[in-house]
Amino acid sequence: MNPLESVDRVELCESLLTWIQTFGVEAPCKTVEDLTSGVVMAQVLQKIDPSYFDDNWINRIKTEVGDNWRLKISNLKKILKGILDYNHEVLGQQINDFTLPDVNLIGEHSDASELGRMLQLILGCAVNCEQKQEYIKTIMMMEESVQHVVMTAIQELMSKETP
Amino acid sequence: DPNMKGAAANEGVLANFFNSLLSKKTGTPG
Repeated sequence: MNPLESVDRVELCESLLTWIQTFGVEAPCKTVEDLTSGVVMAQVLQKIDPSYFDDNWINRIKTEVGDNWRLKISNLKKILKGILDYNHEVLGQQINDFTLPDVNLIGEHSDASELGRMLQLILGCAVNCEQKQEYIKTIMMMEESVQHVVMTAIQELMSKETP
Repeated sequence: DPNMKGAAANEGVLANFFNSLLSKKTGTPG
């Protein structure tokens, strides 16, 4: 059974939004809308692994997207590809049978449920990367209800990973 | 108090999970 069947995807998004704020990135990250440009996610990924998500990579993410959903989607596609490549090339694992986030819905409609899936993939990078201890310890300091959702999200990802 | 017991059990589950994650080897060779 899918462990997230009993968890609201929107609740997942809210909890992961709280988690994303622990990275203290430059760009505002208080609301779902703040994240739909992809800029925050790119900055978080660079903190997770600055050697892989280097300046060359992040410079391809446009920062001044305003309300232009086409630019947002373009950014989100690059980020999703970056996450999947990172899993394959650095973490040595593939994510199978996981419904990938619909970046069109995130960019055009600020869909919290799809954004939750995207943040879930970033969470997977954080708890598997070289510096994972730092990120896991930060999660363990968070409110219990958030920790619970984060745990369920990680468990779902782990059930879809294959070496 | 059953509520307190439940909270403590939940805390234990979370701590076990994240501690096992901490000790899990990463995908890097070596």
